[in-house]
Amino acid sequence: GLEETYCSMKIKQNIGDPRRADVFNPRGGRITTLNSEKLPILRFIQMRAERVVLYRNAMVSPHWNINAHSIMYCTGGRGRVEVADDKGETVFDGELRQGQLLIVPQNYAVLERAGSEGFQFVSIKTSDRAMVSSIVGKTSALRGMPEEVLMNSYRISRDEARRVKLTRGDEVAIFAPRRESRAEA
Amino acid sequence: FGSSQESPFQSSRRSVSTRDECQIERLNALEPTRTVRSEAGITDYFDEDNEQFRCAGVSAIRRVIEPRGLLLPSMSNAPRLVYIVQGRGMVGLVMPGCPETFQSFQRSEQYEREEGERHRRSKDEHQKVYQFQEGDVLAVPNGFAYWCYNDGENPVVAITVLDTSNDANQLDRSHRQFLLAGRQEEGRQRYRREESIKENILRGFGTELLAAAFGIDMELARKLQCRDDTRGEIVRAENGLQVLRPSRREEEERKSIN
Repeated sequence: GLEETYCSMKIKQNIGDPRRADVFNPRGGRITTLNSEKLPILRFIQMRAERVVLYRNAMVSPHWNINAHSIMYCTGGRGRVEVADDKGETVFDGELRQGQLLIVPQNYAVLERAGSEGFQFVSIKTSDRAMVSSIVGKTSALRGMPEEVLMNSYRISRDEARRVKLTRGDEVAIFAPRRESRAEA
Repeated sequence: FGSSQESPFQSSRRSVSTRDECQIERLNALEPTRTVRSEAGITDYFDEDNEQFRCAGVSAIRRVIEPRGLLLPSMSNAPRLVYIVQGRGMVGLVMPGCPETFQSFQRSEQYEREEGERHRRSKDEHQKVYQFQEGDVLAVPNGFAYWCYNDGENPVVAITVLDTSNDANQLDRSHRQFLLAGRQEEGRQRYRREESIKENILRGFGTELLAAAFGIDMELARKLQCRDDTRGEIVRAENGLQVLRPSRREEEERKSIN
């Protein structure tokens, strides 16, 4: 039985090819994920990988990793990265350059913005079914809450709550820069 | 999120051996050791450093939410079960990636013709809101944003047990609450005198970058960071909380429509 299952198991999958992208924004960039649905052996090692290519000044939606740590390794360009812990304190605020690695613990909030030359990184996650919760944008945490919850939580008006929910309302995972032209990938 | 499945290569990433932590000679009935007062309620924390909690790999919290009290949105590193000891209210659980299925559009369009601008303004859409009452158990996965509101006339009393040794938690075995709004004093422990402030996670980002990410102005971004908010994690919704939720009357009305 082992020969039929593990021995012949597929062990590699390319995530650099742009045609394999799972999320694509022509003004923002792309994200290609590799999880245990695509590569079943990941179920056994309980890890997954993600390739992120951000164009100039684009951002990844602020988010946290629900059930995994994330190890970011910059493969090209440079980006500004900010990470906040459970006390709301900034535990990292700096630039990640090619060859540098950053560990983002589970549930810590993270925000990434590409510099003028773009930002490419690989993110290895410590669960084969790692999930992300975006804070803002389509299907995000704040978008999923009633306006009145936001109004009372942040002491803001209905109009402001609506702007918080909807300004990035049609964008998912990757945010294109505002009033910026697209840079080369 | 069970990551164990039937993996032959199961990771030993999380060492949850409790052998050393369960050398307990005597069990004691426990009471909260730390109380934090908010604008519209109280949060009682049990001492998670107690050997009995460490042995079980859990943490516990008791909350009292006054009428019109809103427990601000937050998430934590461990899954939890909440038992409603008393009271009734509503709870919102934001599941990442899921659509906003509670929508006021249809209803608004129906009423707009009759009542004009007033209903047009009330358009909103959000994820499902659940109503709870005394005796209910609420299950909240780790990492899911969660808020709670007391729409009854009596305080809501809820006991929460968090399974910090659950496989879904890859941090250490301390309970960590990540506020999405507001800020909170951590309170005074019986044996520790220090007090500290817990800020919401948006405070950890630079205001300029936050404004760019949300696509909003700096002033509104500052408001989201709640820098001068002293209300704590349970705030009072002065005008109540009007959120979308189906009523029995609406169900009956809908039956008569072809």
